[in-house]
Amino acid sequence: KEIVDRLRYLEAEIEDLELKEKELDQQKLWLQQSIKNVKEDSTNKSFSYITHEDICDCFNGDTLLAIQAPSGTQLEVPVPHLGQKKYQINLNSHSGPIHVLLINKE
Amino acid sequence: ASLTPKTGLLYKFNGSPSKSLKEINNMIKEGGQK
Amino acid sequence: AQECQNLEIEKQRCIEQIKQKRAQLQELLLQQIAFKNLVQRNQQNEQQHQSPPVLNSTIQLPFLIINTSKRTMIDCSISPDKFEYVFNFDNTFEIHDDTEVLKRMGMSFGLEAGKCSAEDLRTAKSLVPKAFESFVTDMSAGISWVNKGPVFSSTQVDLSFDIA
Repeated sequence: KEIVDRLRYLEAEIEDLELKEKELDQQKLWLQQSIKNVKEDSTNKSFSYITHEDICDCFNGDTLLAIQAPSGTQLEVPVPHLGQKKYQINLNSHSGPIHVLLINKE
Repeated sequence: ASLTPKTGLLYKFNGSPSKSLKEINNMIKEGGQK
Repeated sequence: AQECQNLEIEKQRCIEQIKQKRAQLQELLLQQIAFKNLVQRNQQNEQQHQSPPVLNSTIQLPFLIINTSKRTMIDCSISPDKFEYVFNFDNTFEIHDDTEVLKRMGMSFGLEAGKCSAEDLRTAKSLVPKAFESFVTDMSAGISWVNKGPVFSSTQVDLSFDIA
């Protein structure tokens, strides 16, 4: 009887958790739509930039490359080979040119 | 040549989460440490 | 008893899924706060200076940033149509998206680290719909959503807030 009771209790718990998960999925969709609305608003778009100073202050002293690419552009990074100081990034776009900007405080 | 998960990591603009970039950074960092 | 065990496993799986989804929700909220804060800052700056920033001194969102030591040698090959790039580095690098950069700039008021002043908290709450305000307060106190999720129903959320 104990096991049967435990079984019923677990089933009810799982049902409750599944409902919570569905609720979270709905909220995530909502928030994603909300972010899309905000980012696509034309007024917001014209003010959605950062300055070179902003970025240099975040990465003090480093060489920086900014990449702007169309949606769907693939960025691939091969696993580095052991013993070799070689690292690679491949960028591949199918729908438009990729823009790369070298930002260097000096 | 096409990469597989064993040979490299992939990120898609406007398609992959930030987590993918963190995984790439960890992979590069580990490679550097080795 | 076997079925009990299977259900226990299923329950744990559900709990882990919920934790992951709450963390994703938290991340989305931080993204929205950071973006709106950036837009506000830039609007205020342009009003103060009564002009937009100097041409070519800004980077439009969205973008990725690759950072590496200034001693790194970078070899770059570009296809004529600029659809393909190959970068070779002789040192390690990191890649960050614009949301990460905005966080580093402080555009999310330190909420992700649970360090947010009272004044910044007021501003952050004004950037999200009312339904999420209590969660911004939780974040500012370092309370992660992972173990304590939203309790409101989705029907309470008002999308028209975004356009305003």
